[in-house]
Amino acid sequence: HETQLRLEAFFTFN
Amino acid sequence: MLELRLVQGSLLKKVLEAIRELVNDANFDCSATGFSLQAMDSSHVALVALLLRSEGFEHYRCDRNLSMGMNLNNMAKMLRCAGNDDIITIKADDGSDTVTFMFESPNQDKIADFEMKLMDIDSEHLGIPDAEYHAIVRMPSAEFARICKDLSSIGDTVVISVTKEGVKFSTAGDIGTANIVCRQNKTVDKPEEATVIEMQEPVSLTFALRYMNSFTKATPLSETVTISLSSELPVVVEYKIADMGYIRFYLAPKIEE
Repeated sequence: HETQLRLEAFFTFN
Repeated sequence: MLELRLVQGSLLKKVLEAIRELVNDANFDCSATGFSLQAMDSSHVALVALLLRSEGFEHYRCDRNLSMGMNLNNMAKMLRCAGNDDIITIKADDGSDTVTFMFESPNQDKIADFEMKLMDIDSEHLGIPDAEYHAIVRMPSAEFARICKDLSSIGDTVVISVTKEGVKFSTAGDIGTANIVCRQNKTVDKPEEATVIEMQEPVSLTFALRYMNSFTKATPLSETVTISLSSELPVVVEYKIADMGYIRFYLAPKIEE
């Protein structure tokens, strides 16, 4: 089964 | 005081059509650099970054940095009232809760003002570091749109794999599977018809086709699209906006549990 990653896993909030 | 005059008004119409499916509300930021936007979709899976550089406008006045919250569907409704050849001017006064779009026909015989209410939007800006990508594919944007559309009739996800043989787009669904391989092809009549693959190392990533199809709404903005892939990063799908800037879509991958 595939899990959708979110952008927060890669980028940080300013 | 803000006043931005864009002779090629159709560019702004196309930009709105490209992003309004992905994002409902967004802050447009205006600074000396240009007119820009960064917004995520509601599930924080995809992000759009737009830049229209100030030099691309015939007239660009932005006295101080300004952030204007807009509902993109409402903005698109207003911009659809501009003719494709119209000059579009965006105007706002400091502290105002409205923005005005002025449309001028090319021979100046029709001038229209549309005033739209602004909204307060709490948006979170993501810091996107400059990155080295394992593979960068440049191909005709219409070809990429066709591939995404075709594969989405078979499956929900696309595996994009880059090897020295080319770039492969694969999907699987209940009715079967599909693989489309595009080889590097620089021997074409026009540079915009070329498929160019720069690969540092092979990479293979899985993405939701629903988002990829949404990104291809930007196809009318550019003859070519650039897809940048790295195994540790979201994919970047970039459409250059002639002489003015770009629209970049970032999409987080899916991983096998």
